[in-house]
Amino acid sequence: MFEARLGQATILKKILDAIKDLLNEGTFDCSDSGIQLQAMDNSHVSLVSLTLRSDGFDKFRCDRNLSMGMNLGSMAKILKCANNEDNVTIKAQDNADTVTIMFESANQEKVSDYGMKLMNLDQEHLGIPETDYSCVVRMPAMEFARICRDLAQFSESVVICCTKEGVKFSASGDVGTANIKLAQTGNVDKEEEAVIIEMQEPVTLTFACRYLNAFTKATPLSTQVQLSMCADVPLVVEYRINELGHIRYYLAPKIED
Amino acid sequence: TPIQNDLTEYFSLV
Repeated sequence: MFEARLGQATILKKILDAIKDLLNEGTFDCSDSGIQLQAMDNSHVSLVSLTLRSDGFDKFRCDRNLSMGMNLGSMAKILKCANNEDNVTIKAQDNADTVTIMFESANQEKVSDYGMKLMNLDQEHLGIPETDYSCVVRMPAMEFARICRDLAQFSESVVICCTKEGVKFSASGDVGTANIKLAQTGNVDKEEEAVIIEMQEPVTLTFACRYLNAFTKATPLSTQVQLSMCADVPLVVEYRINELGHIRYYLAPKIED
Repeated sequence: TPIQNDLTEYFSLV
């Protein structure tokens, strides 16, 4: 028996919004410790890794490890039927071929349940090695989303250059060139507005705007985003989900032909 | 123009 309950459906809606542009389907691996999903997009350029800890749920029960392959478009349709403030419960029997998603209004006067067929997905799990990143940047998630959106107008690629002074995002194309520099915040009054850089070595890497923009669909989940970079390894873009877990996106850099 | 690399160039399938 698997049962996981969250106080507000809005969190689950935001999580789904953050992954459904990159993935058509995904396998939710459920265990004692929580729910994990790891999946590459169809082109094998980026990877989504979602972790939801069991202690972040209002109720969590997982008697046996369970892998639930879900069509994320179908799940999005079901979640549209929930009000943001509804409680949401995800339930499945062991070895079941369906999952039940139940919504309850705060006053318990409206209860709805939706059944969805599970899928058997070929899982391509990637082993992600521990990496000492040369630069780790923490910055407001809204600012990162704004920069990615703005620079996508100029080029398909954005160059991220990080030094200890700051981080620079650049793009150039037919329209012209664009450079956006963010300095490290001097005095951190409000942590959620800070730009913080931990640098071992400066790094310059090129990434596809299209994917960065897809990652920023997670912006409603977190006030800050963390970018971890190292020469010749994929970028990690991490959004923490308050008291529940995190979503990490990995993106292979573009390399000179 | 730079070309897009594949993630599996960096991370191995397990």
